[in-house]
Amino acid sequence: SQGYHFGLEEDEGVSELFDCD
Amino acid sequence: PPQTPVRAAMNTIQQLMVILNSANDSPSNSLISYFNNCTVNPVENILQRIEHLSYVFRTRFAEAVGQACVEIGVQRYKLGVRLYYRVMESMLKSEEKRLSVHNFSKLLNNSAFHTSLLACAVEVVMATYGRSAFECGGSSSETDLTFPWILYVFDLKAFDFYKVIESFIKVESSLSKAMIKHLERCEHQIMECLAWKSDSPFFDLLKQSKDREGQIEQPEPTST
Repeated sequence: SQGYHFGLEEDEGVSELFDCD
Repeated sequence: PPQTPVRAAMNTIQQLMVILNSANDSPSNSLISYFNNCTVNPVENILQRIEHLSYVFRTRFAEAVGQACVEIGVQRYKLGVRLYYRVMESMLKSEEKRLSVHNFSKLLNNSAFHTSLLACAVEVVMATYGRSAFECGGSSSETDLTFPWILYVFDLKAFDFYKVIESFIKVESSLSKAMIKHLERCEHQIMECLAWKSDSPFFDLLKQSKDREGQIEQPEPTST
């Protein structure tokens, strides 16, 4: 949104980033 | 009326107030339900962390701007906590939909996740008020309380803070364009500088990745 470049894929979120998937 | 820097700042603050005036100082029923669904209920640790960081934040804020302004710091932190709960709830709803799971025990018991999320929420509040907090503090060059100050206050690794930024922007639809730009600048600062400090957990991840590569037969050497 608002020109921000989203880098996460559809199958990625905070759960994966904090190794909690 | 013509837009001026002061008017723009006032509008941004007002926008934040509208959102947070109706928000809770404590976890909503929906959040409590997520906590209860966990294998280990994280609520006590969450409340203790908020209490502890409240003291730390208040102390560091007073050190930076003077004891006379300590109440401003208390109010900023309080707004940050409201935003933290609000964004956490949105994040969990988004993750529930994406992963089709109801038990977020690992995530909700992860201290780095909570500290990063709270730091991001407080950063949004601090950046919204910008330099207005320094008016009673004297020298402005010594009292820049915007990012990365919050990392020092919360003793937080920049690499962990980085992990929440994108999801924060994604689920908090009310963030102004200027605030999204600010968070994007935080991201760039982490990528270009802060994540490369010698104590960054980023290097542990690189090592783990390299070790995994070593376990798998690599027919070709890794390029530079």
